[in-house]
Amino acid sequence: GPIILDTYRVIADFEKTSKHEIGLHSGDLVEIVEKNPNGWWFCQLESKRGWVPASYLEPLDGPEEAEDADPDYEGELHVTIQAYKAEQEDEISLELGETVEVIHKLLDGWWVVRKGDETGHFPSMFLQNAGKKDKY
Amino acid sequence: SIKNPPQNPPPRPPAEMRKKIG
Repeated sequence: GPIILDTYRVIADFEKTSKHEIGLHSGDLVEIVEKNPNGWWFCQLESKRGWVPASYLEPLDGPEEAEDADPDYEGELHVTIQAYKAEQEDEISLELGETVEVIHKLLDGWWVVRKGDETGHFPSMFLQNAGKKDKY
Repeated sequence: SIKNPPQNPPPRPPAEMRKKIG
């Protein structure tokens, strides 16, 4: 049978920065083809197809419904595979090769990670799973 | 076919939509 795609509403204007992305206007309705955990979703809007940031979309059915996984306060060990310098006050700066605990995997691709006493958002695409944390 | 997603982090949500930590 036909594949039914999820429809999402655009919540803010988005200007594309590469040819594989598509621009969006607030209020547009898009159909989602693929949800990549790095926060880029492949969608179609009328005859256009391309990647858009998941953070600019809300589900058409039940915008109040939380789609994100629950936080895991124990943390899941990950290693940074690329450095990132925080640009917002709720982000965390990390060098390449640092081990962190991922405590909340958000669909927008900006996961909440903990490093020592510091907690902040970090791009999931710069993280690699390092296996289950040893509790002992 | 679907091309690979962009290799740069997606933009953060608009300020008023950001989830608070905690």
